[in-house]
Amino acid sequence: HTRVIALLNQKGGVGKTTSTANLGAAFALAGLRTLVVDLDPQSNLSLHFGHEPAADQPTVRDLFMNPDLASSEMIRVARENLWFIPSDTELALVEGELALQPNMQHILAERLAPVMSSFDVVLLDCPPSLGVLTVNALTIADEVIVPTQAQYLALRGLEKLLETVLLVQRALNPRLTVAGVLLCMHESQSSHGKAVVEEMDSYFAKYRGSELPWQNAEVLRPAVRRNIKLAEAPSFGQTIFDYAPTCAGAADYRALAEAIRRRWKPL
Amino acid sequence: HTRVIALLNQKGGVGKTTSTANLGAAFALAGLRTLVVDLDPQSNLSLHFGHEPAADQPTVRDLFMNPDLASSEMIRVARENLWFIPSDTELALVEGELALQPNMQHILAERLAPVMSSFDVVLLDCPPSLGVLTVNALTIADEVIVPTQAQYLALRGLEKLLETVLLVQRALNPRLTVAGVLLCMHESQSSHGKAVVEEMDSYFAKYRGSELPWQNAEVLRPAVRRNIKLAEAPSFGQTIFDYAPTCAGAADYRALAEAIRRRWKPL
Ligand SMILES: Nc1ncnc2c1ncn2[C@@H]1O[C@H](COP(=O)(O)OP(=O)(O)OP(=O)(O)O)[C@@H](O)[C@H]1O
Ligand SMILES: Nc1ncnc2c1ncn2[C@@H]1O[C@H](COP(=O)(O)OP(=O)(O)OP(=O)(O)O)[C@@H](O)[C@H]1O
Ligand SMILES: [Mg+2]
Ligand SMILES: [Mg+2]
Repeated sequence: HTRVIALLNQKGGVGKTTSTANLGAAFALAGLRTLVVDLDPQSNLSLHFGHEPAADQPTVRDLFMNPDLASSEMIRVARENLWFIPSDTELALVEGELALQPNMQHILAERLAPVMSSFDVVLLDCPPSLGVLTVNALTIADEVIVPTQAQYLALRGLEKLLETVLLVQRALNPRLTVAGVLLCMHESQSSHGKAVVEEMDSYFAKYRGSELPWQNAEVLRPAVRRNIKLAEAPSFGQTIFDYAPTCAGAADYRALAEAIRRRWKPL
Repeated sequence: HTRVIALLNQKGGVGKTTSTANLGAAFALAGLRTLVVDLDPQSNLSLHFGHEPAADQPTVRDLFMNPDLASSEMIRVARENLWFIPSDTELALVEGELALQPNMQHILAERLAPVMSSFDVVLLDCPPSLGVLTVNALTIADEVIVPTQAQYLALRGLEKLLETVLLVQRALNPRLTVAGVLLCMHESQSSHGKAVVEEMDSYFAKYRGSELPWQNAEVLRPAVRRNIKLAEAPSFGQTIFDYAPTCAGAADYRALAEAIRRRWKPL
């Protein structure tokens, strides 16, 4: 059974792409057949795999706009056990074009359906918005992970995000759940950060046993600590496991991948 | 002569709002009559001044959509020498509504015109996009400052931003210039960061004496170093000069405000 994870946050620069690339690489290193899909017109995800966009190669845009091209044509190899579908800047046009079509929230689900059985886990890197591309991700996802910072302003965006999740779960994807927040660029010494994490913990605790998609959501542990190597790795076209496999950033993403997997099979 | 500065970057979470609030506070402390305008529906700017949005009070949305209300009605006092116009989430609707009107890039300029002479400097906090609200800011601005990080990915967004500046300068606002980039959350020890700064310096050096709006642009100094107090201050409704006036973050923004002022009157 393929697990589909959407990494979502309408706020920019919070660690969605860094987390998608490095969790994907961690799952692959653990032996899972992993597909990573870049749904962001900014197209940063492929940089972590050393891929520069080539004008003639199919991308996520073809997935949405070119039904005659088989979905498997868009999948490239990144590493052992790790495949990806790159984005390109033209994907920005898709949001406008799709808005006019009926059933447009289901296109990603339909296009990925034929390839799902080739993978154990699919990760979807979302753009910083709650628009058509993100809704497509939510329509196919089993679980949502919200990369964020343990900072005051981050809490303010969370309710709007959960509102969107609820709408999609009720209207389009009953299987949708929220796994929780992934703390990125975390400053573990900061007392302000600790206070924000406590507030997030108690926020989610309130919803246990409710009928809401985040009833089992939590602050995922460990947090991913701020680590300059995580920012440097894509400039060399590498995941953290290529660039600095013994650094704290690699340890954090490896441990987080295991924590996420443990949630899939409660014993 | 009132200087209007637009703080712009289509990327999210790069330090636009933190910089607008704290540069505004720094100018006010230096004795300049300062107006700060929040053009972002996320409405984070007022948090730095301890202001929570009140349902009945006019905001930037009224500036755009309610011509019968005088612009001065929307201006509130933040501190001595410091005034602001808050935003609200409804401003998100403005982007859609305005797109249908002729002359819609000039609305902010027309609405601020009656109050300009009351201020020495006006700072415009832009949303993370190059849409209608940002174009309105560019149409009235004298100079653009680009908050960004000294990181590989940040360079990739800069060209698109400058393209938009050029379009506005040629078609709508001949006075528009780019002052340069403001390095936020800067890690001064990082060799990767140093390499990115060097690349930015030489990028701008290429355009000296060109006819382009960024011909005098530079990497502004000092950089604003990463400092957790800058993230904590808004959670207490304070600028950095209230919250921690002797910390590195306050020193950096104070020095940066002076560097920006020095550019206005070359001797
Ligand atoms: N743990 C970390 N430590 C240090 N830097 C980090 C860390 N995680 C991410 N970064 C850096 O922070 C910046 C933003 O991260 P990233 O691009 O992953 O965010 P994003 O949410 O995908 O942004 P966008 O909304 O623009 O897609 C990048 O320059 C990245 O290299
Ligand atoms: N120098 C700094 N040191 C530490 N944290 C900082 C610094 N500058 C900004 N931050 C924090 O980084 C986050 C993003 O900053 P900010 O909100 O100013 O960015 P922005 O560009 O306005 O974001 P948006 O695009 O969402 O409007 C905030 O939580 C802020 O408190
Ligand atoms: Mg991203
Ligand atoms: Mg902002």
